[in-house]
Amino acid sequence: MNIFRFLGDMTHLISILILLLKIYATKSCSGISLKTQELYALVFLTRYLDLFTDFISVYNTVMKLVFIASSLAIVWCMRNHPLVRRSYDKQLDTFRHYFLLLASFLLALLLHEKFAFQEVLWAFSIYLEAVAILPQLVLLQRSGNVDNLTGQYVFFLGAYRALYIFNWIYRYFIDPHFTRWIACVSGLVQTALYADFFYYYFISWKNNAKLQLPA
Amino acid sequence: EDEDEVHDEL
Repeated sequence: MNIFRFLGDMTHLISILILLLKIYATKSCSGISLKTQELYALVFLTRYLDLFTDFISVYNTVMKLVFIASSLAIVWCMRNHPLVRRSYDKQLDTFRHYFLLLASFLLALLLHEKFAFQEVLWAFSIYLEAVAILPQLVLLQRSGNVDNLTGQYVFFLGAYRALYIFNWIYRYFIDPHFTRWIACVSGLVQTALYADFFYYYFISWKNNAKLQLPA
Repeated sequence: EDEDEVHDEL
């Protein structure tokens, strides 16, 4: 474990706590893409298949359980909670996320560390996570003004993988045999997808103005 | 033969 990865995991956890706070405190999920949340739940379920077979550390196991439980709870809430589901921007959340599923799965069949069930699904989860934010970014552009908590949620979500890039650089310097090309290249793509969001987030922070994404 | 690489990252 290194400071970059620990900060990355904490940033990821903070983003999830912000989303849970928004849904719990406002009983609303306006501006949140259910499709992105469903993709994240799938990312965690397919990535943490080794939850019961490979014990790495208490920290690792606890964090995996937290990520799986929180992502499923958010999807369940957005689908079934009477107040929350009513605030879901169904008509704006129209990104065809099934294409992201198919593309990630096909790529995982081609590019993986080992052609084994768990490894192909692990690679699938890495590719899927890289593009899972797309429905959310499209929804933000369509919904115009972004409420504060939603903006913070997306910011921390983007920042976590950027910190992981520093973690991979650090691990590579420590041990040149450390090569995680699949995770690293996907992490770069994932972070790049946030580039314009980060730009408008920075502008709104600098001008102390409301976060506005151009349509 | 490199041992099965365990994914130690989240």
